[in-house]
Amino acid sequence: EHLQKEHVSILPGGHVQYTFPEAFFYKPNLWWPNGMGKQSLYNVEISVEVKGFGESDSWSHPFGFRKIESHIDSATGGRLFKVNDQPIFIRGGNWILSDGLLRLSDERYKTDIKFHADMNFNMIRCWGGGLAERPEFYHYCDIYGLLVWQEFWITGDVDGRGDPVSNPDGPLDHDLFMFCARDTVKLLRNHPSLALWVGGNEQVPPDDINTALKNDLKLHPYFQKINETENLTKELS
Amino acid sequence: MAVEMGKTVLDKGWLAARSTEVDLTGVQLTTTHPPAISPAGSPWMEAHVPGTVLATLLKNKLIPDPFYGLENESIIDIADSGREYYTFWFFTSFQCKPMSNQHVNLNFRAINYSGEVYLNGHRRVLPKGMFRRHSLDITDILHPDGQNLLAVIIYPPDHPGRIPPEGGQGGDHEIGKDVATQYVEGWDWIAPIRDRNTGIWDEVSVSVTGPVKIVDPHLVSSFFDGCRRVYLHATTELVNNSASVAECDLNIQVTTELEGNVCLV
Repeated sequence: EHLQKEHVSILPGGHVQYTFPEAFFYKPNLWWPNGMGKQSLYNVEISVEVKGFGESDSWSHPFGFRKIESHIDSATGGRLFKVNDQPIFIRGGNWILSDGLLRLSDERYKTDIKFHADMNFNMIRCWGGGLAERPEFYHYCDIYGLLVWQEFWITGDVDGRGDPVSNPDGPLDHDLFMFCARDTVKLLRNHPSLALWVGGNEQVPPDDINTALKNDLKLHPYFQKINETENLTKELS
Repeated sequence: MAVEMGKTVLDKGWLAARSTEVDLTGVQLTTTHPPAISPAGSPWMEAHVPGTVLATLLKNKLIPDPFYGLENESIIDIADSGREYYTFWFFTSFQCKPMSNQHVNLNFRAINYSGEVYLNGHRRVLPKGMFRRHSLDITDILHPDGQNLLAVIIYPPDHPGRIPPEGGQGGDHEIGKDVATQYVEGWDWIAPIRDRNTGIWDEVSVSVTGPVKIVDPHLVSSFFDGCRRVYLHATTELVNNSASVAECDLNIQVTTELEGNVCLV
């Protein structure tokens, strides 16, 4: 049941979005953060064959089955996380980037991130004044079980604070900011280590950006419905 | 015989030169006058791609290592040098000769901050933004003999800012006007980065596909019964670059490695 073939026709110059029928897994090996279990990864491969040509393109990605939930605790004001329905005590480190000259090699990422895992951390927070980290960074967080808290590029440089006072309304080009945000989400969204997107460093982005980010990153209505069904099932049981 | 499908990373053989020291145009660099490191006095040097302009200058021992002692103080800041000083050309060549029904894209996973690409004399623009991918369809501008010349000029952020004498959190905050990393004007934990991280700072690649290309698949899982029942939801974009209807068989396969090279489908 984990091998599917579907037929699609695409018009000349056409651009389509296609959703496969959902694939069912019974008791798959789950992906767990460092210290809670194995970081089980499956390989998902998508390929397209075109009649009269043969294989036209292929794509593959390591994928981990994990469910991450978080909410702000009203008693402490802290954010509480659950992974695969289990509460997790977060032991995190702050991260800007691996090298100020952006010599970001695979080896360097592997070493840096393994070091965090060896320190018994289970989360890395990518600060909003640094980078949206690269796929290689996320790959090793997938491998070593580091959850990632990824912030967008909003800091005290763009909220009217500081001396001299910074621009109070974020970056000048809000459309460009959102373009970059959307593209970054598409680049990173399949990594199981990706736990949380945050608007910026210790603050809320300008209203229009914040609204757009929240709207773009909210749960798709289909999954909202699934969540409601699941909650209903829980109540019934 | 078609060229091999898939992605080839361009991370070797890059040259770089300060734009103010290059008299040639992008068209000339990628047609009649490809650059070389020699003779002595040539402005061209081996480049660190991916990496920043400072990484290239350090690789060539033209600046001291800014992360040792107070060496950063001896590197001129972009506020004093002007943006032109850290505007650099990058150059490389690559082999690619697709068949008529294949399509080729040149991909930049990130540059900082904007630029122009010249491939075999043809110009393309890389718009502003440090955190965006650029993918250019270069199928029609590849050289018939398969040997392709690529030059890229990269411009620094539009608002590199100035570092106040007392330093401080985020300098004068001008960098925040751009969509770029903001620590580069200095923070409480780091000295200012003199080129503001200008450069081709992430992977460059060439990808070859057939008529239909897979774009940005999205994988999501949903969980039931205490994570015992799990569903994988996969969505992908598909682009037909050909001039005829593409009849496609779309496959998805999920495997897990049991032991060694034994996989369960």
